Amino acid sequence: RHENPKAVPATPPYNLSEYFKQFLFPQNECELHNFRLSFSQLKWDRWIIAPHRYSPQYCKGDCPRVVGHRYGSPVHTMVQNIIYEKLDSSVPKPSCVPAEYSPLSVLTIEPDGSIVYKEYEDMIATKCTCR
Amino acid sequence: SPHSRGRDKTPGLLEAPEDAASELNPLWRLPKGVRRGYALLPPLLKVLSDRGHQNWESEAPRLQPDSRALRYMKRLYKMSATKEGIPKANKSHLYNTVRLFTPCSECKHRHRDLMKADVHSVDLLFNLDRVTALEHLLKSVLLYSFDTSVPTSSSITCTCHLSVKEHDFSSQVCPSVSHSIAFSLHFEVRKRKWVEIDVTSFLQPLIATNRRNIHMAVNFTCLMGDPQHNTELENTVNTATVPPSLLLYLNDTSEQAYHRWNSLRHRRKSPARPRQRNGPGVDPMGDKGKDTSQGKRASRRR
Repeated sequence: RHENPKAVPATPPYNLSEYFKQFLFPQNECELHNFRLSFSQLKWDRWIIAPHRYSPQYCKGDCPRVVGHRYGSPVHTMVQNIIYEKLDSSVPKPSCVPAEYSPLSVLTIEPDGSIVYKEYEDMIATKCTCR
Repeated sequence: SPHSRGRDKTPGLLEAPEDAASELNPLWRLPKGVRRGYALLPPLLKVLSDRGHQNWESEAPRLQPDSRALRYMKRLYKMSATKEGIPKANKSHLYNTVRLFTPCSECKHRHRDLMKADVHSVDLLFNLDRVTALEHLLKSVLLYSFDTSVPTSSSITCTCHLSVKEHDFSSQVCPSVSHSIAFSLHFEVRKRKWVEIDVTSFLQPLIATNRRNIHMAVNFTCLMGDPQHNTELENTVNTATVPPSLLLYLNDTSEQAYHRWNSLRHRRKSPARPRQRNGPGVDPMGDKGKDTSQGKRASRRR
């Protein structure tokens, strides 16, 4: 490395899987990102007894032009890309959005002092898609 | 959620808190009957609608529940959900909502002529306004907590005299009708000091007809010992220092609620098996309470 620094690759070789990954997957493509909050941040912990923390996650990234089965996107997604590129660029490109969710159980105190345990649908994003 | 937006053309199924609803345009408002009981949604909407200033913290103070009731519900939460707060997927329960109510008023009086060992009779009034029209009752339980002085693993025999008073304002002849029942139960007091008395058959008709004020008179007397083993029934046991709470196991059929059997059906590739009926006869605890032989027979039949 000292004789000819130019010949050395930019990333250190010891993290090979990460190194090769940049060639397999395009950068910044649509994927699920972790996000964790605690209800005390929102000052809701006075009436939300459980859970203390909640990980809703979120989807972020670019949608490739040709959306293959990898995203489970409907054919309409490709059609929307064609509209955007060939016909009317005011039509937005497909967006990276959640495709699947998992539920969340919440224990809360009601205004009248009663206590409710409820299972809410679609509270945690578990998978992303382009559409 | 995306799929609901497509279906009913409203921009989103968010509930407006009572005081903020009036400012929203009618499109955003849910029917009143549907709005109550979605404890999570009003503050979500408030945070979103109060852009820029944080006055959503100044919410009206809430009545604090009894600490024992809170402890009971925390235990129920741990049994029903994982550490991350996700409902446990072991199909053991059919309910997706459990509500615990403490009586809002109590009249203590003594019925001299009821039982000699009578120590405690209470008149209970439960206000069930928070139960919405889409929350269907699966099971209701009166929850008694023993005070700590009762030695664990002691044998106790209790007699319970329960009557539900139904105020029928439309009828002149007998405005107040009561259904009553007397029964006795015998059990060993374990580490957990709770007794659940199933009152489903009592409350089902009232809740199904949208009665939200439930008036009960309960006489619950316990004696140490077991009459069947001819032990002398000794001194009375001071069963509860607080009046019993009322626990409702409900199946919420609204879109916001998690429908367990729905997601199970998605996960299972094999043809769907006949859908389980959600009637009171179905144990809301799922198959956890059934003995294994019955479970085996069911699987064999299947």
